[in-house]
Amino acid sequence: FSDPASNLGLEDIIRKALMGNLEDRQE
Amino acid sequence: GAKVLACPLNSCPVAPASRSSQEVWESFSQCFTPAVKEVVEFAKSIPGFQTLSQHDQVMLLKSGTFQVLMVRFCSLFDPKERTVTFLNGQTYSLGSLRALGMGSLLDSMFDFSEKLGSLGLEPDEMALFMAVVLVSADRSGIVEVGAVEQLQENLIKALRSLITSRRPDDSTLFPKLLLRLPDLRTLNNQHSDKLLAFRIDP
Repeated sequence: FSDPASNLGLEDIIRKALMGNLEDRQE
Repeated sequence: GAKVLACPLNSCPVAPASRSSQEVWESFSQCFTPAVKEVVEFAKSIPGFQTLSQHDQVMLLKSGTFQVLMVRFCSLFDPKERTVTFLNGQTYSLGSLRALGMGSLLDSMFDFSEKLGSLGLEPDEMALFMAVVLVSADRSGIVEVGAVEQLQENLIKALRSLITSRRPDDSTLFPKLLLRLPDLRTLNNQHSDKLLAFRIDP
């Protein structure tokens, strides 16, 4: 539990939002 | 037995005891996810942010998202009336929020909102300040520290330039604004403790 952001699912949301951007740019 | 997650982003801050902690958390997650996505979109609009490595972008967002949201939603806190308006439209008094378990974190949030609000920033100044907040986040886990420092320096210069050009007679505003950064770090730590307490001891 030393990394709240990871445990709260925040990191997943951030990664997906950033990756969505990469996909948009590729299109 | 009711489960409480008294965050202004939570549309259902008090859940019935019959709901499991997992259900309460998933419902809350649906409330904060759009706000987090907006912070990511905001970060992407910061000139230079997308030139950082993706790893460092994630690290800054992980440690800075709450702080950006705190600045963005400052206006939900009314220090005069001592109330907080949640995103569900409901306004809660300080007393009722204390009863829901928001103690020192709430006091710190009111204090911060009052100090930031008193500076009377314009929307573009506030946006630039949020950019500075994001790149000033905790550096743990950052690989290309130099690139982040350079971006931070550029953003701070831009913020200083904007503020001093608009208010040439007020030399105190910019330093006052920078003093809010450590306040946000402290708030971030208090907030993390609160969330962890819910996750560990729901």
